[in-house]
Amino acid sequence: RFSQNFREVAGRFLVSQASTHLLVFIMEQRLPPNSELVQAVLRLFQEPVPQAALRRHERLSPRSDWARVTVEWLQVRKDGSNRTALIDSRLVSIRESGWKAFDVTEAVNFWQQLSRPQEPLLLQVSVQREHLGPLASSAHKLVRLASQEPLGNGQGEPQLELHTLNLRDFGAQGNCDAEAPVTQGTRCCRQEMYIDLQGMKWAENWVLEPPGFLAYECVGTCQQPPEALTFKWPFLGPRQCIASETTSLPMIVSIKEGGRPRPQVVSLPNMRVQKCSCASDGALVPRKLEP
Amino acid sequence: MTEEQILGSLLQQLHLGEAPVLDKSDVEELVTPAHVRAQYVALLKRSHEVRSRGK
Repeated sequence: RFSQNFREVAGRFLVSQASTHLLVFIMEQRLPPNSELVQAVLRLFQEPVPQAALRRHERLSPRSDWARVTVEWLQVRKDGSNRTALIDSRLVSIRESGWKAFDVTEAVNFWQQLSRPQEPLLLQVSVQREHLGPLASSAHKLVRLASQEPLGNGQGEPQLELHTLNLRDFGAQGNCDAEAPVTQGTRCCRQEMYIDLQGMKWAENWVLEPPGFLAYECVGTCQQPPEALTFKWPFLGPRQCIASETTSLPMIVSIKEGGRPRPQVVSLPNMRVQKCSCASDGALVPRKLEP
Repeated sequence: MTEEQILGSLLQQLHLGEAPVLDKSDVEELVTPAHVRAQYVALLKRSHEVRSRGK
């Protein structure tokens, strides 16, 4: 509602054990092509605990009113094996009820990396004790997440909010136009920049290769998201034109060993820009999904 | 990218405190061995294939 492209996906409880729930979200065509996921929020409705149950809990286990709700991304591999990745975890009080929000951006990032849009997003939600040990509270047994039994009107069903930005407007444009000069209004792009190592005094006589290299640089500006979005996530800085992919630069240098110069190879990381993007400082850097 | 950044990265990789000073006479007769050149070319090829994700 507050994002330019707002999608809301209703989920279903597929399996519910005593403390673990498996949520299934059909994601096909939910994320527009050429868009960037800013944040994905999972909303779960915590049902109020009946007063009688609360009084019984106070009598039997007065130490803590808290339980831990953990969200994991679940992948079912082709060979049938499962793997999970911890996405978000927070404490909830049994005295509160209502919508609880979890940041599941990383889970959607993982799902995107699978490149199998027809497969649903699977989220495993578990309710556990606040902590383990002999004095641990059993408050977690009182936490009920709607709607294990649908209320009929969809109220309380788990929801997945997807906040995206259209990269056609908010992204970078690839390589700069060599003919057009870069001005304040130039959209973020990658511009050629030659670094002449031979012309650098400090490199004289010991940097043997290369004589220079095409480093590229990111220039131009990025369109800023709507104010409503920056209000919602104040931790996100303005979108800036930055190098999002880089490569290393190998060199041959001559170092004196035992009084004699000896050529050797060294590789300098992140020396050449491969891709420029618009990105906000503070935004999540997606973890790479291991095969 | 500035000169200082390139020099800083190079010194860091080589674990050096400052840029070495070599005379022209030190490198005039210097020949890069074939295995060093082969290693350089292999890294050059690899750097075109492997990209690292920045911030």
